[in-house]
Amino acid sequence: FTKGNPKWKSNHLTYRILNYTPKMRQADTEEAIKKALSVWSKVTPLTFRRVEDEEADIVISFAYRDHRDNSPFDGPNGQLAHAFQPGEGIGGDVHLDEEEAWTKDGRGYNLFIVVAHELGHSLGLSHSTDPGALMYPAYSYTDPNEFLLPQDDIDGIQAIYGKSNAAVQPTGPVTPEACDPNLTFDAIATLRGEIIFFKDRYMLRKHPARTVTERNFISLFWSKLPSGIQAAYENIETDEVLVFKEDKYWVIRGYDIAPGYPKPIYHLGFPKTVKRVNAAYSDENTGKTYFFIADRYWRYDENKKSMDHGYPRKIVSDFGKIGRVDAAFQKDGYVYFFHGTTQFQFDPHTKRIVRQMKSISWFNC
Amino acid sequence: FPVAPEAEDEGKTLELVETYLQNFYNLQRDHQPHLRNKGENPLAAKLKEMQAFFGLQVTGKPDLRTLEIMKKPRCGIPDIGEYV
Repeated sequence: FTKGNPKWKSNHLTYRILNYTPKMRQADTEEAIKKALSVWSKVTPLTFRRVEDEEADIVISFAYRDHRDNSPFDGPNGQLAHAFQPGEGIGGDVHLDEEEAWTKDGRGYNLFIVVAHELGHSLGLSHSTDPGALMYPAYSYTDPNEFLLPQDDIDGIQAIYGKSNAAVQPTGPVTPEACDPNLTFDAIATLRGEIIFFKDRYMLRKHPARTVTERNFISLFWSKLPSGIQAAYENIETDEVLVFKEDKYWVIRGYDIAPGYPKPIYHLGFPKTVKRVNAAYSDENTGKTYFFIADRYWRYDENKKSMDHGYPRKIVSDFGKIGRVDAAFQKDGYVYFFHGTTQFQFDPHTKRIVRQMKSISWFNC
Repeated sequence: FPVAPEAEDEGKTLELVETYLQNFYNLQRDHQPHLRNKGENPLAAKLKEMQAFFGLQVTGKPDLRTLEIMKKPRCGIPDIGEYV
């Protein structure tokens, strides 16, 4: 919260777009600002009405270096924008650094994301220490089409203006904590000796020689990848990681997504009845990759580049009572299956489960 | 592991740290680090505040991870104190 808890007296606010950046089409700028306002109106009783050529509560403008508000901009990068807390005059106004590369996608700085953050200040919020929050001070890109206001920001703004009038109260994503005993994973893959745990729009990254687990946005490394990855595996032979979501898959090579992806999973030989993949791991010794879907699994031959015959088979008949598989990976000859907060260590040679652990056992909690 | 910054960058590093803490953590611009003052160096104190805010290891020293965060593009509003 901002010191003194400033807030607007009325829930019905006006906004005005004072000028535009030449780097974006006007319509795209207006769309980005409108979407940014809706981020806050969806979770509170607040409404925003656009006005022209008259006084407005929130005036949004692009400014250059010293623009006479005692807070000069610093050129490209660095400080991207700032905004003023609720109040008369300059109160509530949003200033965007004209020298930034404003865009409506993942290149440069996404105008929607930055305006949505600054509007948080215009409404009375200050910065959040939650790295996943919209009100976290450092810029990070999220695909606007996938954007969901995080719970931390919802809690903050509703503490000032109250809940939304919607029958069903909106909720938002929570930032995963490595040592949260209730943490479950969307997908897991090894990557050049590290283990990457995918969760919502985050990846938890564990290097065997470091005790600390690093948490990043998936978009930090691969901005074209969606959040909510459902399966992933590393093909060590080709130094590639394949990631799956719904009926599509991408091939990652280092920091790049291989051209021509995503591709339909049916190119791998799945029947059209399969709509998504739950988990996958690849056995570098045999060149076989195992895909887990509901209570069955398929086996793919990486050398022949085709599915083996005789599949799908029942998971329980070959892997024992591990239930549905959320995520899987192979390391040092063992396969680790994750189901909710439980993890099974499986020995593919004896075909036995040799140990059962908590899902977060890799994080030195 | 990432390579530590070269010694000759230290001047630049100090400038980056000072500007960042002045902009976002209310470090007074006229502070003079005194080699022998009893209290903690104000810059180190503010650096600790910034490290605590970002969930970094609170060392009071501009380590690599801290510098990495300071170089990230960000909002011009301070993280603490008033912005009027």
